[in-house]
Amino acid sequence: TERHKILHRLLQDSNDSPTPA
Amino acid sequence: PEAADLRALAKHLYEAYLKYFPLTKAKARAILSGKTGDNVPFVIHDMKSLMEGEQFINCRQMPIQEHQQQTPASSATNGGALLGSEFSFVGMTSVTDHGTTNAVELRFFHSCQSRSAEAVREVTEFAKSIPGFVDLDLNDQVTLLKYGVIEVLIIMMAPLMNKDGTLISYGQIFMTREFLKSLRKPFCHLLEPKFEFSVKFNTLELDDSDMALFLAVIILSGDRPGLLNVKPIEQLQETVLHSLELQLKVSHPDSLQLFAKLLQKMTDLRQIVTDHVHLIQLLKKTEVDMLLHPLLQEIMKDLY
Repeated sequence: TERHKILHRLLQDSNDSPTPA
Repeated sequence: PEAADLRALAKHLYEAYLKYFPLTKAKARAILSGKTGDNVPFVIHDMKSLMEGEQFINCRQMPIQEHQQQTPASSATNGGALLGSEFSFVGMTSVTDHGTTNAVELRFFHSCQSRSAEAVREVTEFAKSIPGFVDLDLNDQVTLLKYGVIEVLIIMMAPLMNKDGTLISYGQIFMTREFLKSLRKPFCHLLEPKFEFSVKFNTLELDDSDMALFLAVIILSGDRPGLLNVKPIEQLQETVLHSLELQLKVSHPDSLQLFAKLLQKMTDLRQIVTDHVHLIQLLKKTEVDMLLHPLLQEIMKDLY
């Protein structure tokens, strides 16, 4: 789904540490 | 044991909610009720106060000293910082009529979009924290976000609103409902339906931990158009629904049928989102120099 480039990137962006368990 | 798991899920989602959303309902209601002595919001109620306050819109930190008229450092605020330079949105004005109300309205609308785009990013991070969400088919994750995010943003606006106006810019500015209604067509129609919804929604008196669960329920809607694999989504939602039901019994023991009333709100939401999207599409046609943020464009394209 190339139509949702930005959403795709936001979803795959793992710039974040995993949330506290 | 099952109840313990449901309580653990509620706690986990609440922690993610606090982590990703900058302004909680608790803080917003404190500001609105004037309980916080220090940060009294700057009030925008007419064009003059809008121009004065414009420099602060979307700023994370307002200068501490009194809001007396300073020379605005730059008309751009940090609102456009989302996604880097992808689309620096704020401060984009038609050069010719910088001072007229037309330009001010457009600049304000662009600031709203910039903040909305940033909020979409916050909702995405929250969605990724829902156990099982990131394991879903990536296309379905996109579909759930595409159809759920505006509903979530409208629910998250409710705590910032009362019958007289709404907080913006992280609670630093209070913009009056009358002023928003006084903007020229069709801008004047943008927020009014959200005010009507929010005033009713706020009577349910949810707290932030209830909100965290409710947002997850909205995101995990198995009936979104175009979903490839509905089963796992419905299973995830069912678990969150059980957790929400238990949470409401625990934190609102004598609020009758709160769970049922809350779920009914989801049908109102869909109509508000449909009308909102149609209004934005109208805006794009009538407002020649109006730009739509690419992320919001992506979400609203072929939505309803």
